[in-house]
This record gives sequence, structure tokens and C-alpha cells, in this order.
Amino acid sequence: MHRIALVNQKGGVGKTTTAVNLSACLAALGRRVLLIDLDPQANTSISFGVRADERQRTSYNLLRGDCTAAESLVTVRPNLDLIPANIDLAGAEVELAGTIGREFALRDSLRALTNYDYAIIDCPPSLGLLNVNALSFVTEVYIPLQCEYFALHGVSMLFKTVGVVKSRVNPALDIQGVIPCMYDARTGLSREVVTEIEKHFPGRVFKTRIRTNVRLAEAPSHGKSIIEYAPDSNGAQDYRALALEVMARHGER
Amino acid sequence: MHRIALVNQKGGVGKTTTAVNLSACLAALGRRVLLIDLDPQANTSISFGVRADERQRTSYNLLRGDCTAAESLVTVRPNLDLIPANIDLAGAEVELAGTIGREFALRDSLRALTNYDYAIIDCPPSLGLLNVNALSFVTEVYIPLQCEYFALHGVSMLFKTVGVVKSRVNPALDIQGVIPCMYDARTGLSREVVTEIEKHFPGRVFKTRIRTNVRLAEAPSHGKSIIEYAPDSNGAQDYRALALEVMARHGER
Ligand SMILES: Nc1ncnc2c1ncn2[C@@H]1O[C@H](COP(=O)(O)OP(=O)(O)OP(=O)(O)O)[C@@H](O)[C@H]1O
Ligand SMILES: Nc1ncnc2c1ncn2[C@@H]1O[C@H](COP(=O)(O)OP(=O)(O)OP(=O)(O)O)[C@@H](O)[C@H]1O
Ligand SMILES: [Mg+2]
Ligand SMILES: [Mg+2]
Repeated sequence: MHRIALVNQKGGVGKTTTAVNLSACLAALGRRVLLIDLDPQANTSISFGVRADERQRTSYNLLRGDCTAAESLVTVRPNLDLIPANIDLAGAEVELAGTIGREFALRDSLRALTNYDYAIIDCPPSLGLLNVNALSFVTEVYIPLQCEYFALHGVSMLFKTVGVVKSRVNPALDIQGVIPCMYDARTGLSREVVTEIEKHFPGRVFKTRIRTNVRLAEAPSHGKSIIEYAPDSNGAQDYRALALEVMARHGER
Repeated sequence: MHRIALVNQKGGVGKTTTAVNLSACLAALGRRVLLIDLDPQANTSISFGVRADERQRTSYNLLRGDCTAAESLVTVRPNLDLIPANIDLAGAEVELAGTIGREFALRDSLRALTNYDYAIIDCPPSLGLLNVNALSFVTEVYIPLQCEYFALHGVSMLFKTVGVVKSRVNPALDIQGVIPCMYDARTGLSREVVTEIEKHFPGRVFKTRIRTNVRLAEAPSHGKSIIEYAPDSNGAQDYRALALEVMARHGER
């Protein structure tokens, strides 16, 4: 099972949009995908129409050991299971703070789930305990980067966190990919930013640029992925292309 | 002196772009503006070309009492003084955590600075001690909201924080304004989102919509405000209109 975390402590850069649509495209291409919402804002869950406010079997309950992974699953599409989040997760960082081995709450809770080709985690915009749990479970970090002037600011803090987790807790962890998001093809700014990103991450930046496309912003309000909502849009084309690129990197297809 | 904090714990919604350009427009219209960068990412400072990494007189030093407010000022434009930030500010939350009266570090450090019409604070995307310091100093909260589906998610957390500061620490504090940012005039989504926002904040949403305009994203890389970089652009028009609306609300002009 390939384990991927979508991480960037900056907000609004495309983590959720990528979690939802990359997962949907991989599932549509026949891969079995486990999508884990680890953000108290639960945007990934809401994007699939899963409002888990009253639910007692979410990623929060999983971290606390109140339920099993199998109990927390919601099948949202063929080949696509979701572990949803809700606002209770906001308390998890404080509640787990004093626990021994608190970085491994997620990893330990997911031991029994191996029946997938991909596990993909949508992370909150921070570098706290929820992110550390994701980083202690996965082997691959993909960084969605917004193609704008400040895109690379703060990336060194992310590197530092990944480095600490790798050296102390999870030697298999690596920053494997950078996804250029919100790419505005009409202007020079996005192109300059991507050139800069490629200098910092040689060989790791995905060839696929996710272009700005209002369909991607509209789809969540309909509870649909982009390939259902607007299958011919640029957004759908780009995420299908990204899914194929991700599979190729894993030697599939 | 009118004291305004630009607050929203979500990232990438337009706080910095508004801090920079609203301040620049107010200054150009003859108001004396004190702009305070309270974000360790220092995007507001960088947008004016002020890289304060080595500087020992920043908002961080101010909070710790290492320098006076007057010593921390940088005049970036006529009528516009900046108190810059740098990454050291990331440590402030932890360092001040144990201090008695830690919410008042900013307020107390700014007592001597009254020679301005407006003090405007750019806040980081969080609800921690830096934000609490801003909220303990100002009387007005403006919330920049990105005109997208998830705009109102999480706003209740912001309300809660403002409410706690108001009741325990700063009775004069109020959420006075909501600024619709990144408004995409070509699609229905932004219009629907603003209608929703106006239901939640009757009478407080600014009439000015800040439309998406790539010039606003380009200007920071040139160290310029939008009215210098692209004075005829939609971005410049919208921020000038917002500045006039802000002044009208304060009975000016
Ligand atoms: N390529 C795109 N084109 C148009 N809109 C986009 C695109 N990618 C994302 N968006 C929109 O931008 C906003 C932010 O994106 P998203 O929620 O994916 O970011 P995020 O990194 O998950 O944010 P957060 O840190 O708050 O969780 C959303 O409204 C989303 O619909
Ligand atoms: N109206 C607009 N049109 C086009 N781009 C915009 C607009 N407003 C902001 N941007 C761009 O969107 C990105 C995020 O905006 P900004 O930095 O102002 O948000 P923020 O709320 O300060 O983010 P953070 O929480 O990370 O500090 C920046 O690259 C900015 O240049
Ligand atoms: Mg998200
Ligand atoms: Mg900012």
C-alpha cells in the first residue's frame, strides 16, 4: 500500500482539492483508495457530502482508540473509502499531548487496513501533532504549492518537521513530490514560480500543473468530485493527468 | 486613532493583500497609517521590500520589550509607517506563554504611538497568542473572507475567540466588517457565497468586492502596492474603493 500525505502548513494552497480529486481519479482508474481526513475543518469529508458532526466513528475517534479503523470507514465511491473528520479533531492535539507514543496514534490504528493500493491523507494547515501523526504513518510526502509569490516561504519549516520525524520516528519518510496548484496559465507569474519551485525540488515536481478552474471551486458545494461535476473541464483533465503521473511513479500502468 | 485587526484563521484568504493595499490607499488619501506585521511569515513586510531577518527591532522585539515602538518603525511610504516582522515571531507564542498579562504585550508596547489616524494589523492564520495580542489592542475586527464554498466554515471559532477576548480582556472589541476577497465576477459561485455571508453578517459586509486580479498577486514580487504597480487595474480600483468605504464608516471625507 502506497502511503501519501498531502502536507503544507499554509492555508488555501490546494491540499483538500487535491485529496478529493486525486483520490477520485485514482479510484476511477481502478486503484483501491483509502482517503483519510485529518483536518478538524473536515473539508474533504464535506466535499463528498459526509457531514460527520454527530458521528462517533471519525478520524478523531480512531486517534483516541474509541473505534477500529474498519468501523470508521465510509464508502463514498467505488474503490474509494473515506475516514471522515469533524471539529472534535481540534481537541485531539491537546488531548494526546501527554500520551506516550502520541505520534503513532494514527499508524497503530491503521495496522489492520492493508486492503488498498493507496492511502492518502488530507492534512490541516499546521505543523502540529495531527501532521506529525500523518508523517509518522506515511512514506511519501506530497506538497501542494500555490503558484504565487509566497509559495516557497515557510517551506523550510516544513522540511525541518519532515526531517525531525524522519530521523527520530520514521526513517522511510521522504518528500517525494510537489504539486503546482492554482496555476494561472494566462500570466507569467505562475510560470516564474514553478521555475523557482523546480530549482528547489529538482526531479520531484510533478509535470502536471493544476490550472485555476472555477469548476474545482464549485464541485464541493455539489458534493461531487471534479470528474463527476465537470468531466470535460480543465480541472478534471489536470487531476486525471496527475493521477496517471502518480501511478507511473509507482510503476503502475 | 482607529485600530483595526485583519483576522481570519484560514490561510490564503487575503489578509496580507488587504493589509498592504488598504494601508497604501489610506496613506495615499492623506490618512496617517501605522501598519503592524504580526505574522512570522512576514508577508506584509516583504510586500514592501522590507526583509527584516537580521533586524533586531521588529514586532517580535516589541512584544518582548527589547525595543520601543518608535525604534521599530520603518517609514515605507509617505503617511505609512511599518512595524516589520520576521520568523523570530514564531517563537513568541511559546516564549510569552508563561508571562503574566501576556495578552497585553502589544497594547502596552504601543501606548506611546498615537500620532496616526489608523493602526492596521496583519495577523497570522491562527487563533493563538499573536492574534489574541492583536485582539486585545484593537477595537475593530475586519474579516477578509475568500469568496469560495468553505468561506464561512471555521468562522464560528473566530467568533468564539473574539467573544472571549471581548468579555475578559477588551470590552471595546467588535467585529465591524467583513471584506469579500478574491471575488470572481465571472461565475455564480462568488455571488452565492457573498449572499450567504451577508445573511450571517447583516450590515457589516463591505459593499466593495475585491475581485480576483493577477496584478494583486504580482505586485509583492516588485515590492510595490497595487496603486504603484498597476494603478488602473481592477485591484487598484477595488482597494481604493474599499479605503473610501472604510473612511466613510469612520465619518471621514
Ligand atoms: N485549481 C483551482 N482552481 C480554482 N479554485 C481552486 C483550485 N484549487 C483549489 N481551489 C479553491 O481554493 C480554495 C482553497 O483550496 P483547498 O481547500 O484545496 O486548499 P487547502 O490547502 O486544503 O486549504 P486549508 O489549508 O484551509 O485546508 C477552495 O475554495 C478551492 O475550491
Ligand atoms: N484579489 C486577488 N486577486 C488575485 N490574487 C490575490 C487576490 N488577493 C490575494 N491574492 C493572492 O492570493 C495569495 C494569498 O493572499 P494573501 O497572502 O493576502 O492571504 P493571507 O490571508 O494573508 O494568507 P496567510 O494566511 O498565509 O497569511 C497571495 O499570493 C496573493 O497575492
Ligand atoms: Mg484543506
Ligand atoms: Mg498573510
